[in-house]
Amino acid sequence: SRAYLVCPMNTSPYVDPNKPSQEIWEEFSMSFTPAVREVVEFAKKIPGFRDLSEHDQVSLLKAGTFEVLMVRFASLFNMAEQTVTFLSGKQYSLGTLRSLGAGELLNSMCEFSEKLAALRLNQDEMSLFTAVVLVSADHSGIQNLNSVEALQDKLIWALRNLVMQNHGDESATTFTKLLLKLPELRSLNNMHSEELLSFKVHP
Amino acid sequence: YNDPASNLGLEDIIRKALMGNLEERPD
Repeated sequence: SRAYLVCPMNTSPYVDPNKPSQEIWEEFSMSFTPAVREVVEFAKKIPGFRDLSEHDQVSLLKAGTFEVLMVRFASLFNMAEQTVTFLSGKQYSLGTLRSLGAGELLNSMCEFSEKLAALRLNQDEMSLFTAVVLVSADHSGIQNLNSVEALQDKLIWALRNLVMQNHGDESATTFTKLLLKLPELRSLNNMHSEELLSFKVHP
Repeated sequence: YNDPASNLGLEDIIRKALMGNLEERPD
C-alpha cells in the first residue's frame, strides 16, 4: 500500500498508514466529488451539450473531467513559489511532493499550468477554452460522433473569434497555442490514468 | 479493462449530477 496520495484534489498528500485502503479512497472521493459536480454543472451550461445523447454526455464527462479540472485548477500550481496548493488550502513545496513520490506527472502539470497562465486568457476565453477541452476529450466511447464533432467545431470557431478580438497581433499565435494545449491535456490525462491504475485499493 | 473513471466512482458521480438536472425540471 502507498503512504501518499499526491493529488491537489485531496486535502493532504499524507495518508494515515493505519487506515484501511477503502476508507482512504472514500475520503479522497469525498474530497474531489464537489469539483467533479462543478464540472458537470459547467458542462450543462455549454450551449448544445444537453442536446447530445445522455450516453455521449456521460462519455465526454468521463473522458474529459480530469482535463477540465486541470485547466480549472491550474492556478493551484504556483511556479513562482514552487508550490502546489491542496484543497485544504495548505501549500506544499514541489521538493516535498517529489520526495513523496510525485514525478513526471507533477512536472508536466506544472509546465502546463505555467504555459496556460502565460497566454493571459480573460474569464470568457478561459470558460470557452474549457468547453472546447471537454468536448475535445477522447471520442472513443462516443456513439453519435457527428453531433459531438459539430459541437466541437462550433465551440472551436467561437473560441477563435473571441481570441481574435482580444489578443491583437498575438491572436493567431495565442489561438494556435491553445489548440496545442489539447494534445498536451490528453497526454496528462493518460499519465494521470496510469497513476490511478497503479493505486490499488484492497478492501 | 480497468477503467480509472469507474475505479474512482466518477461515472456514478457524473450520472447523478446529470440526472439532478432532470429532476429539477418542471413537469
